Amino acid sequence: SRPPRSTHHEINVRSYLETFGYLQKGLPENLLLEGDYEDDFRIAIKTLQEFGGIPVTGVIDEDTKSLLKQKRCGRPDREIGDEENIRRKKR
Amino acid sequence: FAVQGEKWHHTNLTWSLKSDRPPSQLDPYGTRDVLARALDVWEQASRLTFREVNSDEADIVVSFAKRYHDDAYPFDGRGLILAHAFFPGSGRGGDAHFDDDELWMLSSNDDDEGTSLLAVAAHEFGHSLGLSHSSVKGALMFPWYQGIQPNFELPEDDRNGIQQMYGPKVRKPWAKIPYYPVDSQPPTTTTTTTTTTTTTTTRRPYIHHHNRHNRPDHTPFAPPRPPNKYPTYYPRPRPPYYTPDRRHYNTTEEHPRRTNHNHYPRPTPHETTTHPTTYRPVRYPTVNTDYPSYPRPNYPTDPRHDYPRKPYNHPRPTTTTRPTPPSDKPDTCNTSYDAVALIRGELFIFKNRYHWRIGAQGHYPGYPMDISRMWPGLPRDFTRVDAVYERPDRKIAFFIGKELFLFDTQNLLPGYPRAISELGLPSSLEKLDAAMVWGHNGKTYFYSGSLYWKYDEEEGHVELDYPRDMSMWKGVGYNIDSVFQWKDGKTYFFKGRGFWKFNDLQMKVEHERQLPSAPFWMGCPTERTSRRSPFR
Repeated sequence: SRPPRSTHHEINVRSYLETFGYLQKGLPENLLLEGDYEDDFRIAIKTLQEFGGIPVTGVIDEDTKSLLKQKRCGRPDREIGDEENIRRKKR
Repeated sequence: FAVQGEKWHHTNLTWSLKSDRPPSQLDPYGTRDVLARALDVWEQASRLTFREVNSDEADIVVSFAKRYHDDAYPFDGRGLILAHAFFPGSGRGGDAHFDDDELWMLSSNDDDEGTSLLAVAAHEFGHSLGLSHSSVKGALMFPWYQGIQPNFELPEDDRNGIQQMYGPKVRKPWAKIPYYPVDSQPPTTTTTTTTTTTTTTTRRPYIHHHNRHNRPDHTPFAPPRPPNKYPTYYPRPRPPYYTPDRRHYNTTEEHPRRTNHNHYPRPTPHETTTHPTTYRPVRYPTVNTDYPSYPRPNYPTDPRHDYPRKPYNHPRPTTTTRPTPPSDKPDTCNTSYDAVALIRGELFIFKNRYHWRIGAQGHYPGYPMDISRMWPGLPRDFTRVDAVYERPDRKIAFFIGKELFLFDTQNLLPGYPRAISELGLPSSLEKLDAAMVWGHNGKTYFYSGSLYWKYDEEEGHVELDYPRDMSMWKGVGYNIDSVFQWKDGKTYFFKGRGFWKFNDLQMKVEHERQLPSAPFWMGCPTERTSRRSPFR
């Protein structure tokens, strides 16, 4: 079953998470069929919060929104070698 | 800190500001000075040295660009993404790209409104040297911009990172540096009356010059030069030389003027009288008339001989050759494919100006046939198509260079060709490699070089998160020739004379080794393909 269509805001955050290595790029094309989007997204938010040194809540709070707006380097925070860590283990 | 894994195998690195992509809003001299200072932050903490060169072949090439700039990390205008750099390696490795849309500041204390180039450059050069992002707040390699303080020093986290990779800076003790000529105080030694000896060395303060990058040795003081054994009034001995006939080794005389050996020696009476030592008899080589002679450059020749001789012309049988027109008609069993597409349930394979058609009954006879006979709306002078696919609305799209030709069956639609940049593809893109509707999700994908795009057919525009790197399609590599979805629902990628079957769920090829295309798609005998073209 397809997950509910993401809001515009979520799409932007997802794009951010993908761009900087917290969500694996290209997975959405598969996840649309698998429906595992929610878990990955929440884990990615937590990882971002931990890396950015803000409270780890797993939701997009004010601190997270502020972090997302900050100027930054364009390189991903997690590189290709970390891909296996990003990918969620099969339940 | 985090070390990415790649590092430079030499420590004397070169850098350059790319001449055709300087900052549009900044003074290039000031920019170069700031870049040198940013590199100096790393130089002071490690064994690395940096030298500015004026070449795009430098290890670290710095450029300023806007939006899409031929890599997988397009800039986003002012704000958010400031710059990026590549890890050490050949080609693009080590290069640093800065977003030219940013408001860059050369001075570090007026960064309230703009962005300090020094802070960002120092961070990016950390990537150029092999460091990844650090999660330590305050570290230079922290990914979010933090500005820069006056008298900035490399934080401990980054210092540990760079020294783990390249080692700490080795500073030689002052007293051990030979200094010539002596214009400083030598070490003074004071011996006390006790058994303890105290050495007080008057050290010269270490003065760092930011603009010393054009010096080849990078040592703070130049090493001593050897004394000149040959003052200008005393002629230096000349190196020995061979006489032009290569038989004598002259060690004693001055070298003659060797302007043209073919004329040497032919001294004029004037020269003979003024420089008698330059005249020596030379034995001319004997000309062997049994063989045709060929000119030998730089070999003394005697003008009295007919030398070099004209080559002997053997009588040749007169034959009449009929000029054959150059044909780009491909060999069905030994060729790569420009494009492959499933159109109306039939397989069309394109190569040069020709195409094959494979229907339910197999190969159509008379093919390969000129593509223009099926689609006469294509330009007359085209030599090949780059990509072809059938859109969900059953229209047929041909990509040739920077243009899209859209056909309704065999008729070119009005308004076409259109530029592919109108689809949201970068205007710098010269051509597509392939296009397909992916059966896995029904979406359209474009491929070119190392990148791919997802295309929204309803919006008529590529989606915003793209381009992405082709590594997502594991196993097919870059610069593919074509891709399409066959009737079995599987995706097939083509490159060279082979193809891969792709597993859409696992997002990787089903077999790492390519299979030869000709036996599978063209029904050619396997032996012929394997014998004529050893397959990789």
